[in-house]
Formats: sequence, C-alpha cells, structure tokens
Amino acid sequence: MAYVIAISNEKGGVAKTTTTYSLGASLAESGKKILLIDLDPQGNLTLANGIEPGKAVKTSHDVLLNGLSITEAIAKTSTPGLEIVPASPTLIEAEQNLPLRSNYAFTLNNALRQGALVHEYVLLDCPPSMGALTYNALTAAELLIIPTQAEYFSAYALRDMMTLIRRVRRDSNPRLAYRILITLLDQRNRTHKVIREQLEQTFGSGLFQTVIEIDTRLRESPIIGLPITQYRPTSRGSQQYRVLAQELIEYVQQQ
Amino acid sequence: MAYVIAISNEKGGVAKTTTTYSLGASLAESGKKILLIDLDPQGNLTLANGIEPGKAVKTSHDVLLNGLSITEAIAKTSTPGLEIVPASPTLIEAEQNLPLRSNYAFTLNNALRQGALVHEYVLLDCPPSMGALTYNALTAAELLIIPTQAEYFSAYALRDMMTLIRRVRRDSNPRLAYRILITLLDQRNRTHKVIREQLEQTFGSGLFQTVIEIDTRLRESPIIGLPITQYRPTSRGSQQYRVLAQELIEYVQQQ
Ligand SMILES: Nc1ncnc2c1ncn2[C@@H]1O[C@H](COP(=O)(O)OP(=O)(O)OP(=O)(O)O)[C@@H](O)[C@H]1O
Ligand SMILES: Nc1ncnc2c1ncn2[C@@H]1O[C@H](COP(=O)(O)OP(=O)(O)OP(=O)(O)O)[C@@H](O)[C@H]1O
Ligand SMILES: [Mg+2]
Ligand SMILES: [Mg+2]
Repeated sequence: MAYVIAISNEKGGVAKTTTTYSLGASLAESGKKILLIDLDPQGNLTLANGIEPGKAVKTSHDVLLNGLSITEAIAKTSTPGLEIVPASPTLIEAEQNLPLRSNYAFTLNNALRQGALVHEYVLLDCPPSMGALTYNALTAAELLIIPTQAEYFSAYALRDMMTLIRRVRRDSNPRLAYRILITLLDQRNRTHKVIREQLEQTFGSGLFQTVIEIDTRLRESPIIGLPITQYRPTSRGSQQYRVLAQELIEYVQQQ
Repeated sequence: MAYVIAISNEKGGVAKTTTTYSLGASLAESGKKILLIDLDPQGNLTLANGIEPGKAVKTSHDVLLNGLSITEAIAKTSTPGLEIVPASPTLIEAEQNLPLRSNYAFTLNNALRQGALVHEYVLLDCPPSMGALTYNALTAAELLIIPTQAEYFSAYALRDMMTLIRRVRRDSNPRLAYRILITLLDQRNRTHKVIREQLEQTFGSGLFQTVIEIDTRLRESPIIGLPITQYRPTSRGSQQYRVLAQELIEYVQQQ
C-alpha cells in the first residue's frame, strides 16, 4: 500500500512544486518507486517534467471528474523510478464541480485505494488555496508536508493550515499528520533568522530538521525539464533534498 | 469616478500583496485618495495594515455576498489618504457561492459604481487563482497589473493570464487593459537576466519600465504594519514603488 504525502500551503510561492519534484526524485534515486500527482491547474509539476499541461491526454482532471483509474492516467518521466499523473488547466473546473457531489472529499482517496499501485510513495502537489482539490489531497494523505518561507505572510498562513488540518481530521481523515519544511532560506537574512527561530519554538518536532536554502540551480532545473538531482547532482539543492528524503524515510519507518 | 486597478496573477508568491500595498501608499503619498480592497481569503493586505483578518467586522465578503455597500465596509489605515476594505477568511465561501448567482461576474463592479466613492484610485489585491474572486476583480478593473518574477513558472503563468484577459474582454469587460510588472528581481542572477530579456521581447510596451528589485525591507514592513514608504522611506523598495506610481499616473493620463 503506497504511503501518500500531500504537499500543500495556502500561501503562494513557497516551493510546493519544487519540493514535490525534488523530494520525489531523491526518493526515486534511493531505489523507491514514486508516483507524483499534479493537482494544480497551473500544471507546474507537469511542466517541470517536460510535459505541456494543455496537451496531456489523460490527467488528474479525468481521475477526479470522469472516473478514470489512476493507473490509466500515469505517464513516464525522464527519471527512473519516477512516474506522474499530469494536470490540465481544466482542473479549475474541479474546484467548482467536485463539492456538488456527495462525499466529494474522498474522490482521490477512493481512486488511490482502487488502483493496485506498485509505488511505495505517492506525492500530491497542491494549488495555493484551500479549496476542493487541496481538501481531496489532505483526505487521501497520511502526511501533509507544509513548505513555508521564513517570512511574515508565510508564517501567518500556518495558522489557517492548522485550522484546516483540524477540520480534515474531524470530518474525513483522522490519521492525517503534518510536518513543516522551511524553504527558500537565506541564512544571512535577519528576518529569515528571526522567523525561523520563532517557527522552531512554536512547532518544535512538527518541523523537519532539514532546511532547504536558496539555490538558484533550483530555478534553472524546471527550464531543462529535469529534477535537480539529475540537472546538478552535486548542488546544494540536490544535497538538501536528499537529506530531506532520508529524514522522511526514517519518519515513515517510525510510524 | 475612481480608476480601478486589479493586481492579479494565478502564480503564487510574486508580490501581488506587496505591490498593492506599496503602490497604494506611494499614490497616497503623492496626495491622491486611495482605496485598497483585499479580495484574498488569506487576508495578507489586511494583516499588513495591522488589522486581524478574522476580527474585521465589515469585510469584502459582506460586500460580495451580503450586499453591504462599499462605503460601509471601509476602514482607516495608519497612512493618510489610504483606506481599506478588509478581507476575512470566510471569503473562501465566495469562491464557491458567487458563481451560483446570475451575472455574478459584475457583483464587485456594481458595488463600486453604486457607492459615491471619493477615491481617485481603487486597488484590488487578488488571491493566487483564477476563480470567481479574481474574475470579479478583472470585470471591475480598467487596468490589470500582473506582478511576475523573472522565473520559469511565473513566466509560464502569463500564458494563462493572457487567456483569462481575452475571456474577460469577450464576456464582461471589453475595456480591460494590462501591464506586467517584474518584481523580486535579483540583477546579479543569470536566470533573472535571461527571462527578463525574454519578457521584454515578448511583451514590449506591455511591461512597465519600472522594475522592483529584491529588498529585504519589503519583508520587514508588514511585520510592523506599515507600508514601505513609511517604514523605510529611503529604501530601494520605497524609491522603486514611487517611480512605479509616477509611471502609472502618466499611463492613466494618456488613456
Ligand atoms: N530553494 C530554492 N532556491 C531558489 N529558488 C527556488 C527554491 N525553491 C523554489 N524556487 C523557485 O521559487 C519559485 C516558487 O517556487 P514554486 O513554484 O515551487 O512554489 P509553489 O509553492 O509551488 O508556488 P505556487 O503557490 O504558485 O504553486 C519558483 O520560481 C522556483 O523555481
Ligand atoms: N521586492 C521584494 N523584495 C523582498 N521580498 C519581497 C519583495 N516583494 C515581496 N516580498 C516578499 O515575498 C513574499 C511574497 O510576496 P507577496 O506575499 O506580496 O506575494 P503574493 O503574490 O501576494 O503571494 P500570494 O500568491 O500568496 O498572494 C512575501 O514574504 C513578501 O514579503
Ligand atoms: Mg506550485
Ligand atoms: Mg497576496
């Protein structure tokens, strides 16, 4: 049974997509079979894999709204051990239409449970909102990873995310755990230092010990259509996401 | 009649809120009466003005869903000449419920036309999505400012924004114009240089000449609850947003 991880934060631009891709590729590199699912109408995860979101034939939209099985929607990527269910811009309709169905929150969870997936981990990239797509991801997940910048608006968004977690645990997924990941960190920046300390005090073990620092190589890799671990294997970004992958594997083993 | 500007981009974290606040404060500083309207359920613009989004009594949610007049929802800010209609987290319901009403796209436009507003400019901060709230903002606006980073995912999002503009012009607001604003620029970064040049070639005069560079003072000012022009009046952020305000005033005069 695959271990399902949602990567979500209402706050925009905190490296949700970059984390889904880089963490997924690092897990695949360590020999695990990984499935990425792009739930964002922007389709950045799909694009980063060199697939044009508007042109993908079978997508997460078909899985959520048209009953397509997950296994039929899976596409290959250039990375061994890493597969993807691409997004399409029409996913925006799912935000509107899913809530009109009874028990809509379980749509993705049911699709994942029905398919005889061979993957050890499934990673769900979410849009920057708390609508039906994100709600579906949190209902299907064992773990929610919340990428956050050490900045004021991002730190404030964690309050809303905690409220959402409580709601999901009460209504649809009592087992949902979370871990916060500090991303885009500039070690020399005073605001980043101060807010990181505040997050460590407030959340303690709710934070990953691994921190992802700013590394311009991470901006470059989606242009080439490769994950950071293949584009610049010795970069700081690659190393830090590999350390994160190890920390995650240890966390999962302890559960 | 107030000149209405929407600040929107589906891409998250591109400085929509920071631009709305800093540009609004720069326009107020030059003597104009400015109204900010926070249309994002995150309420970052509200928060940056020192108002707790969950505690604001009259909000943009009441204007859009409960027929409250704009003038009744206006709150003062600490900046002379700058007022705000705050957001509340319940705005998320507007994303779901507005589209169920006939002609929902004109809700904000009608509210703005009914109120005898004394403001010269109205600035609308939008959430990172292309749902009902953003659609309402684009229907009400004369000008759409699209903040964008000089990075791959942000540049790609412009494609979706252009499609959205064509749709709004066809269905609800033929007069909608747009201008792209490059934000968070690091002049020393190679990706930023290359993508900025590509944007200049692709969009030409569709880009503001003013560019906003990275300035950590802009991260600090929302913590204090003041706009950059009051928090650090001589900072690079303040100067660049003042130049932007002048470029905007000239643009509006030429229309
Ligand atoms: N560690 C890093 N160092 C430098 N740039 C980064 C890093 N992580 C992400 N980026 C860049 O920052 C921008 C935002 O990251 P990304 O798009 O992954 O965030 P997101 O949370 O998925 O955004 P959205 O809310 O729009 O979905 C992207 O241009 C990305 O390439
Ligand atoms: N020029 C700048 N220099 C440094 N930091 C900046 C600059 N502009 C914005 N920021 C910071 O970058 C982050 C993103 O900016 P902001 O929240 O305004 O973007 P947004 O597009 O409104 O995000 P969202 O999509 O979540 O609404 C914030 O933490 C903000 O303080
Ligand atoms: Mg993303
Ligand atoms: Mg914002």
